[in-house]
Amino acid sequence: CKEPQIKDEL
Amino acid sequence: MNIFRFLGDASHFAAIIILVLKIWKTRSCAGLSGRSQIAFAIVFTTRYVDLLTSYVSLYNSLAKIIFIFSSYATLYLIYFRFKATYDGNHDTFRLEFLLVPCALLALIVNHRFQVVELLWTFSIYLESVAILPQLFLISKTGEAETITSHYLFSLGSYRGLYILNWIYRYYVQNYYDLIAISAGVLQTLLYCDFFYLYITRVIKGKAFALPA
Repeated sequence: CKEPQIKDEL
Repeated sequence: MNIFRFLGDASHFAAIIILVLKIWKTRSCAGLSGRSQIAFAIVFTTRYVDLLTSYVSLYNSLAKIIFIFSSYATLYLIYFRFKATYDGNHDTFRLEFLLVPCALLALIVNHRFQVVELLWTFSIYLESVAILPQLFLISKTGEAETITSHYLFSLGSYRGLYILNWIYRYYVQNYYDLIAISAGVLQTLLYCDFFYLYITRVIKGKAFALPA
């Protein structure tokens, strides 16, 4: 899996 | 923040307000699944532990706090304040049938094997199916109060609007998250049957009832 991005969603 | 996400969040807030209003105005939580609400409380609690670790914006933090607080307030209303009106006999969907598979899937399919990330992944999977006890309850009673159907419509629309937001972000920002997208699509699909009945009945002023 790809690197997690910053979670800016709810 | 694009228009689709804004509308999605607005729809989510509206759903929560409608839910609390329904319970407060009718002094009753009849027709509501406490088990779905337990699932939502678990969803918000596990997803928003990042409140402590990462800051995105004031809007983001406030929304998270409101979602967590309102989910526990709803549980209080159902299981304590208006417990006498709770339809426990019909609310029989086994939550462990959702919790266990979602936990296992989160352990297998995730972006990174790390506590906060695993909790986030679990919450995304659980949210996609958290409405099932509520839909199961309606299928058992065969009907829903109009205000409950408004609640479900708002709640279902929210993830559908997020899908538009993800399509937009894919093209404009080259941002995408396959876990969120696939769970969001499943979540929205689960509402399709309900959407159909809502549009063909409730919008035309009829009561929400399942076809005989």
